[in-house]
Amino acid sequence: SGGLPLVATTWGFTNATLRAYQSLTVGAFDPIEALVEGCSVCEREQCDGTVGFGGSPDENGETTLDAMLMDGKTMDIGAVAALRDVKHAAEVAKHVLRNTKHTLLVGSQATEFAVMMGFKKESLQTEASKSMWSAWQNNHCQPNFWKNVIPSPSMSCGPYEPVSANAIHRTTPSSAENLSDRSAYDFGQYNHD
Amino acid sequence: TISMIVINEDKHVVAGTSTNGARHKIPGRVGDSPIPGAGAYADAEVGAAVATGDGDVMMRFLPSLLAVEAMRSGLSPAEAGQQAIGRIAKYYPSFVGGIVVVTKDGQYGAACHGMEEFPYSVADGTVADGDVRVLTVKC
Repeated sequence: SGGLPLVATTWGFTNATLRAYQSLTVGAFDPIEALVEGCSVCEREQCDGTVGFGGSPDENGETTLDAMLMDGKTMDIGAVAALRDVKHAAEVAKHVLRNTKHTLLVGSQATEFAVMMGFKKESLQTEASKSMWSAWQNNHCQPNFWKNVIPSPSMSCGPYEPVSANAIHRTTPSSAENLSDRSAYDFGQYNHD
Repeated sequence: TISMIVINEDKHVVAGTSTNGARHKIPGRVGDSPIPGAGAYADAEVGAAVATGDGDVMMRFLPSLLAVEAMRSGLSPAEAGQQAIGRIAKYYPSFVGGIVVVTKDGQYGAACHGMEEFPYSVADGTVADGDVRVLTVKC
């Protein structure tokens, strides 16, 4: 294996990989531009429902986006996390890289930064993500990521409140072992980070 | 999640990610993708690594940084990836995740856990016209 130039990508996202490679060999030759173009293909195509708008709704049915660009020559980084209402997360990350001396901007304030950089604010929810969210709600909000709260998160939706500290201490070792068990979340090709 | 490594002919190494994260997360939750050393890490003196999977767990171990540092101390890309993934599996045997690791010269490998196999895509100078190949590694 081996031979430069090279693009390597997780999963079978061949369109994105090809676009980045073409950008590298025919287009701007700038590896950061190639990276952004490649990731942007998947943001547009909503690759496996795990990239871009309209996928992986949170408990409110909202889709939020995370993206990062790292330059291995300068060790400069631009990233956004929990970006709300802006579709082009990799492009916004590029503005963090190019237009700030920060590394990571998050949440609604990252959205305000994106709008300042000229990005459009628009809902990231689609019919598909809305129906995924409804199905989850209709299934007593299972699975979820809560623990040590009442009502019991294994049986019902929130809102929740924390159980008392001594109630937590009564956790038996076997349940503590269960805490490292993440199989309930069905992570895999169509659900992951 | 798309996590990508790009290296041009001048051996300028970059890495990046873009994702909408895990389903049904608590609002405000962020995965490993935008965390340096977790979702991706690049060092032009060594190479780069990118990861994907259960971000709550993976970010606790900074697998991309671990893999790049393992290559810095001489491991192959596949061995480096396996070492990083193995670290996570030791504490979280049921976690799901994959990592793609590449040296600055374009040697690549991958490792994974919790899936039958993990597919990754490569386009490089060894194949005419940079055709994209989808390779798989057994977990």
